[in-house]
Amino acid sequence: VTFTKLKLYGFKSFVDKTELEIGAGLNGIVGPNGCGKSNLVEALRWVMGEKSAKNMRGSGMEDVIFAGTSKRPARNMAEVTVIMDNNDQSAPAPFNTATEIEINRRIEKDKGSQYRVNGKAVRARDVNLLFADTMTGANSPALVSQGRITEIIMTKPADRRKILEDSA
Amino acid sequence: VTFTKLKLYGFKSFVDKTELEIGAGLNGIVGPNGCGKSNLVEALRWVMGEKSAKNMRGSGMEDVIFAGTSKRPARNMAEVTVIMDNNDQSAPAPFNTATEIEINRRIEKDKGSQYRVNGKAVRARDVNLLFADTMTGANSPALVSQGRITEIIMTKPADRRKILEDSA
Amino acid sequence: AKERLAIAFTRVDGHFQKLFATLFEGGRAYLEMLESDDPLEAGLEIYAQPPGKSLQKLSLLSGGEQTLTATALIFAMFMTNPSPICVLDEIDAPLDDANVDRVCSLMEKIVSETETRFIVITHHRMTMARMDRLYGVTMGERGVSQLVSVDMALQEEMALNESA
Amino acid sequence: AKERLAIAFTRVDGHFQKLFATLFEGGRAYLEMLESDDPLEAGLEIYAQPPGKSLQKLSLLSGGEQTLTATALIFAMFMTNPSPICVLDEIDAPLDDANVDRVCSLMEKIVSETETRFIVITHHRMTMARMDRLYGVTMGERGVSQLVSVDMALQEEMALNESA
Ligand SMILES: Nc1ncnc2c1ncn2[C@@H]1O[C@H](COP(=O)(O)OP(=O)(O)OP(=O)(O)O)[C@@H](O)[C@H]1O
Ligand SMILES: Nc1ncnc2c1ncn2[C@@H]1O[C@H](COP(=O)(O)OP(=O)(O)OP(=O)(O)O)[C@@H](O)[C@H]1O
Ligand SMILES: [Mg+2]
Ligand SMILES: [Mg+2]
Repeated sequence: VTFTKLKLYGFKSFVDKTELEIGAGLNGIVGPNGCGKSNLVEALRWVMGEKSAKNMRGSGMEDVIFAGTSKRPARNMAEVTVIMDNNDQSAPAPFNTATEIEINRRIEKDKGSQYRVNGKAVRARDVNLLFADTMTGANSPALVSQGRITEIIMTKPADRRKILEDSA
Repeated sequence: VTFTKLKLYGFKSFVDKTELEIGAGLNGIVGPNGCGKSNLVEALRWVMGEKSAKNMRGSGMEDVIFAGTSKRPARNMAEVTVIMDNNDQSAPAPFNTATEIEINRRIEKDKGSQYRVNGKAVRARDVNLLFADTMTGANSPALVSQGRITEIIMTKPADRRKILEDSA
Repeated sequence: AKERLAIAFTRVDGHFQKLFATLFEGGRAYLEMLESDDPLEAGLEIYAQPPGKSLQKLSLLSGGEQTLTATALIFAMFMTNPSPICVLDEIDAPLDDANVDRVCSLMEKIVSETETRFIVITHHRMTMARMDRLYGVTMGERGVSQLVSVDMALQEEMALNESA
Repeated sequence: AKERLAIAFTRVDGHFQKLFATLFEGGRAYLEMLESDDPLEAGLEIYAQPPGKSLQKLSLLSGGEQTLTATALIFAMFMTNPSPICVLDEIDAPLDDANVDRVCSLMEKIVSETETRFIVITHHRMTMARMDRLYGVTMGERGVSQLVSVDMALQEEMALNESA
């Protein structure tokens, strides 16, 4: 499978519909401090099934919903979609027949998260399995968050061992 | 008082005699990773009376002595000198009359550290007092080591409080 | 000693609030000493609100915003206990150009007001360009450091070459 | 599970040793799993020897050397469990140009061998110049992020302007 697109709507500072084309090779993301780059990373982590709000700098899962500014009201829903190309049919069952796989996660205030794959409602664990098979997932070594390198350098050997265990 | 010069000899990777002119305003230090920039900072911290080898990335105080390379033998002595201009006579007694104050710390293998001020042997605590009066010292907020900023951001509130206490 | 800490806290907080507004060109921040039975909560907490954003604990800001806020705190502690020398080892790594520019302006302001001499270690091109003089450290011979003076014309060129 | 960890450890260490030598253009490093009664000592320790230097624990290396070594470990874990996507949020902040260049070369090598797609967040001018395409995130309206595509000519110029 190949990742091709990431779409955000109402996710943290990305209140308006945003689409990131994930092309082949190296995709660079630049911008001033505080403009939203790490939020993009967290959106991908979130749609892949991140369970802990702490791993996304929040205290509760609803913290990912656009909280409003002086000019724009807060929203009560956030959603992120990641699109994968499955032309090589390497995706796990029951998704292996689709040429394109669209995974969507949506959260509404007081209603929790809802997952959909190609429009069909699924459980969180189905999404976790889907990504576990492609070797990616919210805790995969493939998502290196800001400060992770410092964490590896600075933590006690016992915590570093835990990082290795989690990636195995 | 004003700082005017820092001299190193045998201190970590500065095996040859090295002299840094500390001019007025902003003195920038640049160079590739691992070339010795932070060693300069540690040399200043050390000559001001740093007591803990851990604060200088060592396990013992003798770790500051040049440890040798394939081309150069290890040395058995390291020394650092910092020179202060005291034209405004603001230095504490008994050094207040000298126009220039030269503080030297030297360590020899198996012999420990020796301090000298203007050539005269003094105790470590005399040096600590000298720098405490000019508001600088090995634990002063005036020496921001690499990673200190991350430490302030990442530590628990209790440790952050300790940082404030130490600087008071 | 408890009283001394309270006095130090008030003075540092006073400087911190002003320096934050200077470095962020707006917004506000303050320090808070939390008393709590929970040992993970008790201690010095930092609240910050960059311009146009909402007030948060330091941990919820972006990486660069956290660094700039901690920089304001470091300078606040420095100005509470000023010293003829201030040494900063790579404090600008996560900052963008605009923020590096403001940190350098703050250092220049401190120099003009107090005659403090700064030693600034950096990989950042813009910081290099703002220094009064540059020294380079090299390891031409492996494991052996050498200090060289970098003249201003070369300083301009180095700032163009060193891409950080 | 203990056996799975041992297998993972051996594979990660294998990749780590090669990647370290690639990123440092020499030298050597290895991982060690320490059993110890002291909880502060037991766990995963990293030993590294940059070219021409002596073997040390990770904590004794310079800031940039530590970062480059941890980068080798991260890529080693990645290559043990490869994935179609790899996202790196500002891993190059403490690195000088020469080291950034080698990290980019390593990413390009991984791309050519595995078709992995990378998303690389950076402030570093040289990293920007090595990307296949650039996206900019801006907050023209306060508190609201916008994503824009940056074309290659502008990419060259941005790499010249963004001084990190
Ligand atoms: N729920 C939310 N609603 C609105 N804005 C939010 C929300 N959560 C976070 N933000 C905003 O997103 C911004 C953080 O963005 P982010 O951490 O992605 O910055 P960044 O581009 O990575 O910066 P840096 O270069 O400093 O790391 C902050 O300004 C924060 O106020
Ligand atoms: N006692 C010693 N004898 C010889 N060399 C030493 C000694 N102690 C440390 N070194 C060397 O000094 C170097 C570290 O230098 P330093 O930490 O100052 O680098 P740096 O310029 O700050 O790099 P960075 O930009 O990565 O922070 C290492 O290569 C280390 O091997
Ligand atoms: Mg960020
Ligand atoms: Mg350093």
